Amino acid sequence: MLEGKFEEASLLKKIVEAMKDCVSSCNFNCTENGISVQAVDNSRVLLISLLIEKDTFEEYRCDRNITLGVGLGSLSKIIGNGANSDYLTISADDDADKLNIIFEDKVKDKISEYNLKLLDIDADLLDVGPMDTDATITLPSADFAKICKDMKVLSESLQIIVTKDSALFQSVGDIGTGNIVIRPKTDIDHPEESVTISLDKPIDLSFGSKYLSDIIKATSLSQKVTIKLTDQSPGVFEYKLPSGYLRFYLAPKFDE
Amino acid sequence: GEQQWSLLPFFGLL
Repeated sequence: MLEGKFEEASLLKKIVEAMKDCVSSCNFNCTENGISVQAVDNSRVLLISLLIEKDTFEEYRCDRNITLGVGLGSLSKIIGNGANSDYLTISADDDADKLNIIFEDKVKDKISEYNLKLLDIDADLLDVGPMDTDATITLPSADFAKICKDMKVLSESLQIIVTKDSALFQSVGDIGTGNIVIRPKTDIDHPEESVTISLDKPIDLSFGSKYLSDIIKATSLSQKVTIKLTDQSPGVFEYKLPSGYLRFYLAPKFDE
Repeated sequence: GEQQWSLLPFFGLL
């Protein structure tokens, strides 16, 4: 039996919204420690790794490990019916073929209950081991989203060049070019506005703008995003949850 | 031009 109660429905809403355009369905792996997902988009260019640790929940129990195959579009529709501030409880029996979803209004005496049919998903799993990191950038997630949107008007690719004291985002397209430079900044009054760059080796990588557009749908999950880059390797884009994370691994582009 | 790599050369299928 799985039972997890979110203090606010908005958290699961944001998680599902951040994932549903990359992958249509995925397995939620539930253990006593929490819920995790690994899902790859159809082109196998973008991988999503989600961990919702037990401490994220107001209440959590999972007696036996269970895997719940979920259609994210369907889950999004049902979750959309609840108010952001509602308690949201998900539950499933062992060997269940449906996920029970309950919203409790915190003010009104109102309880809404839904069942989502579960799917049998035979998905590719990729072996993501620990990765070396040459450069790490942490910046406000809204700033990163704006950079990706602004650069996308120019090109299908976004080049990220990291040196000791700056990160350069560059797009070269048919209509022209764009450059945005960010530098480390410590904002004591507004720590969420701080920018940090740590570097072992300079980085010059290009990524598909289309995939970055999917990644920045996670912006509302966290005020900050951490980008880990390594030469000739997938980039890691991490949005922290209150306890856990939503991570995207994006394969870089290469010169023909 | 640039081509998009897949994740498979890096991670491989389990």
